[in-house]
Amino acid sequence: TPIQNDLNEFYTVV
Amino acid sequence: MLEAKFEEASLFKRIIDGFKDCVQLVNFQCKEDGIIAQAVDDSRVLLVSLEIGIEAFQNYRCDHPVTLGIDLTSLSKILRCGNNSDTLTLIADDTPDTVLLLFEDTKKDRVAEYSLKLMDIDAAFLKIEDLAYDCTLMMPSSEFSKIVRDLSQLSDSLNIMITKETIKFVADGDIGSGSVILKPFVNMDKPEDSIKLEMDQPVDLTFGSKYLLDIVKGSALAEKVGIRLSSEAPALFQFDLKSGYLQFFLAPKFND
Repeated sequence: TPIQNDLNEFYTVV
Repeated sequence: MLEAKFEEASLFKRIIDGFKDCVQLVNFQCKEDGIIAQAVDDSRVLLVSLEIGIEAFQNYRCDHPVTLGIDLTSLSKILRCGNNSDTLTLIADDTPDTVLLLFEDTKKDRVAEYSLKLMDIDAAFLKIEDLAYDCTLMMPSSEFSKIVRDLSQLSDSLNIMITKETIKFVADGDIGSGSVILKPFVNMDKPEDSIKLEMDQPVDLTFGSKYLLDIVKGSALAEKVGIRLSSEAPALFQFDLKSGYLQFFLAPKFND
C-alpha cells in the first residue's frame, strides 16, 4: 500500500 | 474600510463550497488588489490557495489591508440565507471584529443583513515554491469530477499515469478495479470540451481518493480544470475564476 506523503517539505513560510 | 460587492451571491457561495469541506478556519487577506486566502487541511496533505481579483467583483474597495479570520462552517450558514441572484457585499472596517454580509435583491427592494463574528486564527502564510512540472493537463472539470467520483468508489487511492498521448486513471481495490483512458483532442465546436496535454516527462502518481473528492468540489467554479503533475512535487489542480483562481496543492502517495 502506498504511503501518504505530506506537504511539509514543500512549504515556505512567507 | 473594505467593501467588496459580488454581482451575484452565487459566485462567493460556489467559491466557499469549493473548499469548505477540507479546511475550516481560514484567514482572508483583503488588500487593494483583491482578496487572497490559503489554508492547509489537518493532515497537511492538501493546501488550498484562493485569489479573487478585483475584476471578479462588481465593486471593490479596500483602503487598508485587513485580515478576516473566518470559520467556513459559520460563513456557509449565512451564505445559505441569501439568494443566488442577490448581490452580496462584504463590509468590514479597518480593525474588524465582525464582517457584514449584505444581500440585496434589487428587483424587490429586499435587503438582508448578517453579521459574522471573526476569529483570531493563528496560521502562518505558506507558499509553495514555483515548481517545474512534468505534465500539464487541461480538461473539462465535469469530466474530471466524474472520473474521480466513479473510481473513488473502488479504492482509497487513485493512480494517474500520463505518457505521450495517453492519460490513464486507475483504481484498484477490494471489490475490483477500474480505469479510464483519455486522449488529448480538440473540439472545434465546443473548445471547452477539449483535452489538452503538454508533457515533458511521463508521470505515474498515486493520490488519496478522499483528497481528490474534496478537490473536485471546485468544479462548480469553472468549466475547465488545469492539472499540473510532477514526480518531485505536489500536484496542482486549478480552477480559474474570471479574475483569480482556486488552487489545490496535493501531496502524492509514494511507494516505500
